[in-house]
Amino acid sequence: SLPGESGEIMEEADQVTLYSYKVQSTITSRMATTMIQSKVVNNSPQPQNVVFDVQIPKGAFISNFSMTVDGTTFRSSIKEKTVGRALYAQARAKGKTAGLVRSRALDMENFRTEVNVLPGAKVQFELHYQEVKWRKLGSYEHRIYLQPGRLAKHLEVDVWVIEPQGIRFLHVPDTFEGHFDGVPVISKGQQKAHVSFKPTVAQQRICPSCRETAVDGELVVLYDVKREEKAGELEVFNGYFVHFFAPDNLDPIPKNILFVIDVSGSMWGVKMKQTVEAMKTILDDLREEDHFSVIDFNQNVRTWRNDLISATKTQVADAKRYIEKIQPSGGTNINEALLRAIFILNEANNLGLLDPNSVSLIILVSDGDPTVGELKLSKIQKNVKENIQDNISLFSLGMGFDVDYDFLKRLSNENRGIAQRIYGNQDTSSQLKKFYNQVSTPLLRNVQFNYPHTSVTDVTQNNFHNYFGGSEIVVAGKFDPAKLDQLESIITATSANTQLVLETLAQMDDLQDFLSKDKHADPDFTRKLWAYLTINQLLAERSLAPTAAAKRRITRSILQMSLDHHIVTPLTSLVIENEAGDERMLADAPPQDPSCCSGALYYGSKVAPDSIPSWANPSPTPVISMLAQGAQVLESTPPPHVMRVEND
Amino acid sequence: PHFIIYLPKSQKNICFNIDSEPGKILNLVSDPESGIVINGQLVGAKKPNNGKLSTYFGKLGFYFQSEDVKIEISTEAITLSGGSSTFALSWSDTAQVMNQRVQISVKKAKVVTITLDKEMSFSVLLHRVWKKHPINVDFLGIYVPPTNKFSPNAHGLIGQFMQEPKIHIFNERPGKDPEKPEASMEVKGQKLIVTRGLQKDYRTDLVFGTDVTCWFVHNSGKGFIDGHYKDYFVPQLYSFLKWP
Repeated sequence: SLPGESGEIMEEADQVTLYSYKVQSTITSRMATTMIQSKVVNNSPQPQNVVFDVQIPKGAFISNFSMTVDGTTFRSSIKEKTVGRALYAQARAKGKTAGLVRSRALDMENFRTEVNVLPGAKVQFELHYQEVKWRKLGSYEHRIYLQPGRLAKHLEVDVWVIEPQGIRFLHVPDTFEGHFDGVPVISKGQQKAHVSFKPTVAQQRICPSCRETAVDGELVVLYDVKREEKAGELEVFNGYFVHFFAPDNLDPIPKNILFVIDVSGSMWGVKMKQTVEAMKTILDDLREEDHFSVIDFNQNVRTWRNDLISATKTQVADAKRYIEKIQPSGGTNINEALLRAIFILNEANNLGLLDPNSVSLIILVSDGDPTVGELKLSKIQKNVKENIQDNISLFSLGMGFDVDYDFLKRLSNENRGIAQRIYGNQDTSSQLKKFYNQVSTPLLRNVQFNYPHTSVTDVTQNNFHNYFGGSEIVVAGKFDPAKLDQLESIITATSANTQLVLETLAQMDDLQDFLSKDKHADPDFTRKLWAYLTINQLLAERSLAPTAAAKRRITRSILQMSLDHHIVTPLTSLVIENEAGDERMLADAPPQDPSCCSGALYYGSKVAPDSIPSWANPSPTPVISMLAQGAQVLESTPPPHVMRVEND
Repeated sequence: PHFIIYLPKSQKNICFNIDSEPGKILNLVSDPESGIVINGQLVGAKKPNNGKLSTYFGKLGFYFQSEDVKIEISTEAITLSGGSSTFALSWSDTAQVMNQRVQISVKKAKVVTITLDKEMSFSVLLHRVWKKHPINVDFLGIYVPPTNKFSPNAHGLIGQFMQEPKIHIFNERPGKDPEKPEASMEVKGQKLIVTRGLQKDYRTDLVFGTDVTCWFVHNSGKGFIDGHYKDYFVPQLYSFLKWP
């Protein structure tokens, strides 16, 4: 056993002692960088296998890993996949492995390394990864998966949240069923907050006499920033800028929404039951000014109504009764179902039945690939693209792992929407409802971000079909600080019957002293966020590339950026080697579906950053007629510095 | 609030001021025929100064009935309500919002310009004071340029002067304060004593303002405005004035 600093004595029987498990996570303006470190000692007289198993959020990019075994340090470098493999083949590590594997959880990946160590050996693992926080349903959610695997003499988790815009609220929900009540300590200021989670060994125990740890789950930090002051926040630093846009004091825009639900035989049981349950709640949430219908399909396509119906209480009640009667059976004809939905919306649009200020959405829920009718996914994709009008956004929810998720993603991304994977189990209903709530409140349409100055380059997607309440649109780019002393942006958008032009000017040194004052603030956050956004959008664009040449070009730029920014992406690998270079491990990213910005609600498009819509004329010069000047001004007798205004 | 009324035909500035209770709403323009109303709600200083509590415009309301658009401008936010939608901006934005024929443009922490039909426009200036000042509070100024777009029946503390009254100023003489000459002014059948004074126009210089000399009418403009200033109290920010 090892005398601990805190004087607690570990049990004799421990073969491997977890001396320290430390997590440090800093969120600087939505950009989160996390470090997980663990130190273990092999107490047994025999060699032992020591495992470092960390779950990281799907879509996070690993930026660094190091391992020290008895003083021999293995460091990581990022290599192009084939290069990485070749290096690994040359000098495989003995008794050591490392790898990234897809976990069974929806939104996570596992980074796992295993090393066989001699008696008495000390091992330290350290992993760094970064991710962007997407605003959902009015807050940002930062999850840290804690899996020390055993009691840790020192267990320290620190989360710093640094938001120049100001923190509106910050909350750490109880995710350990009350076991650690009062242990997370929150200290919060205007723009910074710190969450500290440092349970003692006794507190870690599942029960007072137990040897297992209760620290096995996720620590969640929920927060939102202040946005009453300004509708948009433009942050510039180090030659990069990030632009956050999330106005929420607007009234919802009416929506025309079609629910296209897979009722094939594979949906039988809990999937259908949960889907029906979710749909009943969702229909109840529709607003009076919304229009909707329901299409259910297996090898045949049925509709509750063959056209859009106003979401009055009676109509909603009727639709709910219809849904309750659905019995899943038969095959899956996605092609026909989607074309029927598109036809209904197009028809209504052509007949002028849609409120010109409304938005049109299709939400497809499916748990499998087509088995009837058009089976070729690319053909289905083509059919949809050719028929759907550009005022319609298509969102796809892929249930479980039997559905070709990549297909759903392409299908949605190409038609102004996104796809999301959900589990087909007991909480399908809550996932469906949660997704619906993200798109239930359209507030703005045709949101476009413009940066007129010519020295602004490499802007990420800056044109978005919708903006939904509770979410946030993020745009980033580069600029030449030598040529600008302030960066101007012009956001144009339309809501109900209003057109908005929002100008923002950011001074170059706005953030300088703010970031310099806090040692935890990441001065590199703008570059990282830009790189993260750019790579993810390129990954999605790659899957939609129309030609092989275009695909190759995108692949090259993704690879170059991954190497430049030192991150593991589907095109790069983590090569971990000792100093001598005669032992290596290889960690490949799993064949991840190239989604854009997992968790992001938007897949926009790019327009030239200085193509401001013609109806918007920024920086108006107010027409002020100099009324009072008309009268001759007598020489003022009191000295000008006296501001004297007549009173009665 | 202080008023400067410019009379283009006689080329004169006539000024007066009104002090009333915080919370009261004064009607500035009321034109049922063109469906336009502008009201100002008073806000008081943090405490009396020399025993007297000054009041300012802390909130202004514009209502364009035919567009069904209401605009509330306070020292904190600018809110446009049109039909079923509301749109709020803050004085920290530089923005434009267009709702059919009504356009609002906000110049960050300076001025809001409301334009109706590209013809009629109003400017509202924000006066920010030192937050910890023991007495002063933020307040707003409104500027209504001359226009013939109002109907002849337009009224209100400002609206009534869209139809320029005839004035005759004569017998200018030294006043009680040697630096402030007095004169007699005939207007609307009344004969008033007016005093030469200084007011401020802040449109070109938001901090110091530009000196504007004018003939000051005492007693809250009595005799120069129709009736008594209390006749211009209205119950709501978007109420039309019920003129006796």
